[in-house]
Amino acid sequence: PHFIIHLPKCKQDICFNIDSEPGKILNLVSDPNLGVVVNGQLIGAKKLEETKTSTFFGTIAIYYKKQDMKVEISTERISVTNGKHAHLFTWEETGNMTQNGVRISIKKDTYITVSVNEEISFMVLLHRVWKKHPVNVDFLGFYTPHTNMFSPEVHGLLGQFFSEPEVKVFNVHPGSDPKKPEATMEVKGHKLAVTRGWQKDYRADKVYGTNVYCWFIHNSGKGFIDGHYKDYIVPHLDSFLQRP
Amino acid sequence: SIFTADEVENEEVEVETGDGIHIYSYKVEARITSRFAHTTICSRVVNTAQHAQSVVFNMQIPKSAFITNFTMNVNGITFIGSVKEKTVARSLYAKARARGKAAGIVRTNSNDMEMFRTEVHVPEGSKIQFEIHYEEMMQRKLGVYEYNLNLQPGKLVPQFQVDVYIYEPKGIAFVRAPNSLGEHFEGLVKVTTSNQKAHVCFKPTLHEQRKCHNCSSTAVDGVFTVQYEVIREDNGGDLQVSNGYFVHFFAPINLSPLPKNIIFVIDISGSMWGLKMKQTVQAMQTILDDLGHDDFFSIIDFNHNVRCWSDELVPATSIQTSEAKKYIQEIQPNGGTNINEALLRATHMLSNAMNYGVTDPRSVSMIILVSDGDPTVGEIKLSAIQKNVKKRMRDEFSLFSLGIGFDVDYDFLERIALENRGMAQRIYANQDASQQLRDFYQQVSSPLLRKILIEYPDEAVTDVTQNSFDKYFSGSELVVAGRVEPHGYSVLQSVITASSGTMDLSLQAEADVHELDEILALQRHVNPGFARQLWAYITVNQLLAERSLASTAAKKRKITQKIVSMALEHQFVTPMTAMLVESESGDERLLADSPKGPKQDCCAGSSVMGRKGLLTNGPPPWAQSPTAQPTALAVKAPLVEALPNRITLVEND
Repeated sequence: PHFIIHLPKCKQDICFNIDSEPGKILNLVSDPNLGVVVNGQLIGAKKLEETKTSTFFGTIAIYYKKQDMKVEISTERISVTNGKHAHLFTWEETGNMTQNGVRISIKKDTYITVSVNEEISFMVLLHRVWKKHPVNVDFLGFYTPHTNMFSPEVHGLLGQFFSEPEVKVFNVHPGSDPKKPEATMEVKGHKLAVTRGWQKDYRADKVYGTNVYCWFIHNSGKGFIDGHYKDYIVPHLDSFLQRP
Repeated sequence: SIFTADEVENEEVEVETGDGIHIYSYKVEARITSRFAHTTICSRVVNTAQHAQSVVFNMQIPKSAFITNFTMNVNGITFIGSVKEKTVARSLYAKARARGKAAGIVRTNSNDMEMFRTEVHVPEGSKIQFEIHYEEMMQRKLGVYEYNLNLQPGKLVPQFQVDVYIYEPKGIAFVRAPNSLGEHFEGLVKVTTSNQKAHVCFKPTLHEQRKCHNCSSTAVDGVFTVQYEVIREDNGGDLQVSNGYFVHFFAPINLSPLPKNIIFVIDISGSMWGLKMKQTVQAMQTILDDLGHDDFFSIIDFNHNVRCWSDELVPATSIQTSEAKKYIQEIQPNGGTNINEALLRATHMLSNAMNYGVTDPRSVSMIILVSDGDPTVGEIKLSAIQKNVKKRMRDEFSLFSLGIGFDVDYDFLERIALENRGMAQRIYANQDASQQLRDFYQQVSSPLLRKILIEYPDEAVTDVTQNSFDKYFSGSELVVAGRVEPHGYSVLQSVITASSGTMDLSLQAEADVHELDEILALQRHVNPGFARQLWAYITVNQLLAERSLASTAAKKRKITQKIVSMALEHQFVTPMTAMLVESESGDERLLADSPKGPKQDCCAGSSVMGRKGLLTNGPPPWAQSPTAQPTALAVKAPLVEALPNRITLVEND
């Protein structure tokens, strides 16, 4: 999956890919103080592409510990579990559910939003592909606004950027691809070679997406994210990130 | 000829039945389109005897069905049915009767079926064709729609065929045709299914119909059953628009049940002694075992006194339920019946539990009353009991009534249940009563949603049937129907709000206004007018329920007028209408009237014909006594000569 991090203070968008294996669960947001965790489980494409399996998010799980409430969204169905109560929905329906400050909205075949106490909200977007496509599979996109009011303890592949790092981009020069200039980025004490490119935001246009121009970090976000991407692999869909 | 060439050929088939009446063809076709079943039964008969005699057409029809048409053709004279307001039909019938040109169609009651029986006296060689149509909505119970057809041809039939065609636009999950007719017919029912369509066919040959190799009697005698379920992808339900009407089937699945607080109020008066009590105890053993860990319960048993197994609701732990089972087993029925006091005690117990916060605020509180008789002790005026209970029942409580046998005033039990957000069921006091009690309990044991409101844009629809419901139970279905404004939107939308175990839900459903009609137009064996008839069916049934709750005569009259008007427009034989069956010339008439409810009847669970007190006249006097007719007359005799001067008629109201 590709990640786009919007940094509002420096008005930059940074992007990176995480290449992992199907079945692995990546922690996206982990806020132990608020008791909110978001994890995504990877699925693979149907076939290898140039010796590599493309991976996507097949399941996104949002767990709100204080209410013991778990929202598990896959490309097939949506399950909402609260203690021993479980409700199942499909992408075929449109509806809202509210419970103790948690609001879940499903827009048929399009997206789901989950908001907690009107302070935090997430959106999961459904990408349906042609069922008989030889390679592609249905997958999910995950969006979270930078206005979310997480605690300072928030972490995760996305969560760590709610506290905006200082980013400096300099030494912009032409790259091997004339459309993609290269530069040096200074972030978190690292100097990284970055490439200008674009990634897609599918919220406004689900089919073609909207290009978001960003500085691309190579090697699975190495140097931009804290630690290694493997540090963000968690055992269960409701696991909080264990910080080293 | 009223017979097809095929059937004429079949006249060669010799089916010796002794009485000279040969049924050449018995065909049933049911078209179930989106839960609405239209059944046509057609029987073709010849009197091959050397004398005139009576020919009987007997059919058992589900009580929940409305007869919509009956036609008869005797030697080329066609009798056509038309639904009329009851007094009009009776008056026309009376005139014909006065001229000796009338015959009766009798309808009587059995457990779930009512008998439709007509009998004509015809000369030798006469060919008669009977055709009856009736319509009903398939009710989803415990996750299944069940279509039942009573097959009792009484004789071997060269052309015997049952076809059940099912069309469900959202797809069929499964179709089953359990062999309910006995081992004899094992493997003879053919089920063909595709995504949205199913065809169930039963076509036994003459040989297969025979009870034994050389027998001349038929083994076809019983209920032919087809069960099916539809595919449900959407918790918002299946909204369908056709022919200017909409139908919305709401049956969400995959929701956790709500916890329940349940008080069993059991009649232990003397009349319960014996089988009824034994069956109730048996049922309660299972019911108590089925209670969930989140449930609270208690038991109140009453005769002239009211006793509580526990004065307050207790959690349904294994210890408590086993204590309760022991208590029930030791009950010895005797004494009178004090329904009023028992129900008031139950409401008091529920109120206390709620006031003291014993129960979960989102739980469902229910009283299940099991009684077999009218009140005899304490308050015995039914209207006063109804009033007392209504006054004490909170909006959060529901009352479910189970009336065992026929000594009970079922109408009262139904009224009191409907008025208090519950429902009623008659339990037939036979060996099966325990199972009936358990089945009823199962239907209400898993409430999934509370306070369900199904809404549509005001400007898009009119004449919407009941759209707010107190509860939705797992395995059932809520159905709302209405008219769609002709110049409205191209897509009809609906918003459903409800409260589940832990959350408040708001779901949406939508349907294209034209799409289904285009699809139906391409289908065979469907009923394109299903939505209109389904809407009318639901409306009439709701009006009948409203009528029974009407507090004044004026209100009742107004509702009656509405029912009559709907029934005339949609040709339903209801308790307020009757079907007049007339010859083309209009000078000979038959009347199909609705039967009396089995009230205060003595013979619970007995066979239809064994029941007393239903027929005001005895069986038709000519039924068993063939009378010879001159041969010359018999061939081309007008029916008027053959019809009896005496009539039989079911009276009601």
